[in-house]
Amino acid sequence: VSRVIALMNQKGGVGKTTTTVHLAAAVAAMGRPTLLIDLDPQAHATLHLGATPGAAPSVYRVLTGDARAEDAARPLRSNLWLIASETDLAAAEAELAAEPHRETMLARAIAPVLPRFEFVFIDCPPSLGLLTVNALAAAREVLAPMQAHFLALQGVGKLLETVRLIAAGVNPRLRVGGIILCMHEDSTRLSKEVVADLESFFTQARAEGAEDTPWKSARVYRPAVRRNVKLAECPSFGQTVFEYAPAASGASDYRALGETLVKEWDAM
Amino acid sequence: VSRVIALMNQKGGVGKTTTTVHLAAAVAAMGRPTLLIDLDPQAHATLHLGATPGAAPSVYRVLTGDARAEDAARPLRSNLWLIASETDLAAAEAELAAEPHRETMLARAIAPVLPRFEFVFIDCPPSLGLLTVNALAAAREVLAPMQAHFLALQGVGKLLETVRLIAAGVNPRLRVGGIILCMHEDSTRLSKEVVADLESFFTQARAEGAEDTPWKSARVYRPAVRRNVKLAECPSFGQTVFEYAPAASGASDYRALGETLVKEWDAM
Ligand SMILES: Nc1ncnc2c1ncn2[C@@H]1O[C@H](COP(=O)(O)OP(=O)(O)OP(=O)(O)O)[C@@H](O)[C@H]1O
Ligand SMILES: Nc1ncnc2c1ncn2[C@@H]1O[C@H](COP(=O)(O)OP(=O)(O)OP(=O)(O)O)[C@@H](O)[C@H]1O
Ligand SMILES: [Mg+2]
Ligand SMILES: [Mg+2]
Repeated sequence: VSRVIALMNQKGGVGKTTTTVHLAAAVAAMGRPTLLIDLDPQAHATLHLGATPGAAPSVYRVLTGDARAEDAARPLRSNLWLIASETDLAAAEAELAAEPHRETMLARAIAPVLPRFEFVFIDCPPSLGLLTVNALAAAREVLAPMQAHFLALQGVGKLLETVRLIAAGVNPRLRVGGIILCMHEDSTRLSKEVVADLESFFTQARAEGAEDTPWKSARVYRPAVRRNVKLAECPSFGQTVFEYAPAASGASDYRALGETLVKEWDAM
Repeated sequence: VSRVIALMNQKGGVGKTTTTVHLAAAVAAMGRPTLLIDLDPQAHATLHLGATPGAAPSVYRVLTGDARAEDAARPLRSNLWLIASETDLAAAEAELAAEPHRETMLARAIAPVLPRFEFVFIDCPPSLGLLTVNALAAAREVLAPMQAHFLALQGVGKLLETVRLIAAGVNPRLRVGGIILCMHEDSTRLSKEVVADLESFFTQARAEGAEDTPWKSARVYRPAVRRNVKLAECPSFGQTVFEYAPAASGASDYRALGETLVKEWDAM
């Protein structure tokens, strides 16, 4: 069985790609076979890892059944494989809207390769469209990267509702693992207030007698990923922060989160 | 004639909403009748200004012709009117995909009210889908809010290509006004490198004999908007930074940019 995680948040620029790349790299570095799927037409996860577009079939061709996931997955680092995004993905939402079973294209396409991977991380675009729905239909759980800002907080309700809809429909096992705080600036009053809001929301959801929701056992993951310019610099070299600045706070924060994910999984 | 500006960038979280709200508020405070159109299903510009959803017809109803722009525009501050976004907008991209002339729904719908406004600012979602295309078809010019980061820089080419397509098709007068640097941290090497890349790109585009493109007279606007937590705090009070923290750097940066836009317009 694989732990398939969708990194999703319709709010833009909250750290989805940075989190997908670094959780996948951290878990792979711990010796766990890991697949990263770039489901964003911006192809930023593909770019971040320095992958050459065109060296293998794109995720668009995997979605449409034109190529096998087996052939699209390429090894990029030890234990880390990628199914890359290319410019063809931008047309997917419009082109595939009328496909029968359009929501489970990804889930069906990757099923044959899952046995090879212990962890699968899916990067999503900043929207709740067909690509994100495909990621939710294929995943066991959702981690929502989030900046502790007011505007980002507003979208959490809609994010959870979307997960609930998918869990009630095509993917009953889907759960919300929790929130990953990104670009975190602990000292501001704003971030303290937003985090307090999130913590109290999830505490209530976990309470005895609360409704059974997909986020019933969700939490705010620790540590928060602190704002660290090394995380913004490393993609320009096609490197992870572990390769670019292994002593940076960004490296230690994501390494600790990767260890948590592996420990949780081993305990399941 | 109205100066209709689309604030657009498919990269998420670069400061589109914050820039739309504050340029509109700054220009309105200078006595220029201004309309802000929230074309993002997240409805963050609407939220930022403290507007009550449902108090007037939504932009979705204006797009579909179900309501007149005249009735949807509501006064929110002196000289500042809003056509608000609501949750119904999320379905627009899928629902309206088959409409004839779907790209110019917004342009046709707002034409009757333009004579009342000297400036119109349109906030876009983080994508290049139908809503953003409608904003580009209705606008005279594009301002692209941008963070001086590597990943954000990657999307500029695609952004310009999209503008070129619209200018070659439904909206020949569309021009790129330039880049608005947001959340700017001048001291980092990364931001200096990204800004230098942008400046040299636009200098070459302006050069004698360079191809005539919609970005031929584009530039990086000054001042850059510095990172300033007051800009992230003010939306939680439904206020602009001019109301919330008038002495903050965010207020002076956006006020200066507003003055530039008005001076440019008066000189045209
Ligand atoms: N902890 C951090 N500290 C500093 N910069 C960061 C951090 N995390 C991400 N960044 C930078 O912030 C920007 C936004 O992050 P990222 O692109 O990962 O967000 P995203 O949610 O994937 O955006 P989109 O919605 O466009 O897909 C990027 O330029 C990235 O390099
Ligand atoms: N100059 C600034 N300094 C500090 N925070 C800022 C600044 N500008 C914007 N912000 C904050 O950064 C976050 C992203 O900005 P904003 O939401 O305006 O970007 P956007 O491009 O509209 O995002 P989306 O792609 O989701 O529409 C918000 O929480 C906002 O409050
Ligand atoms: Mg991303
Ligand atoms: Mg926005």
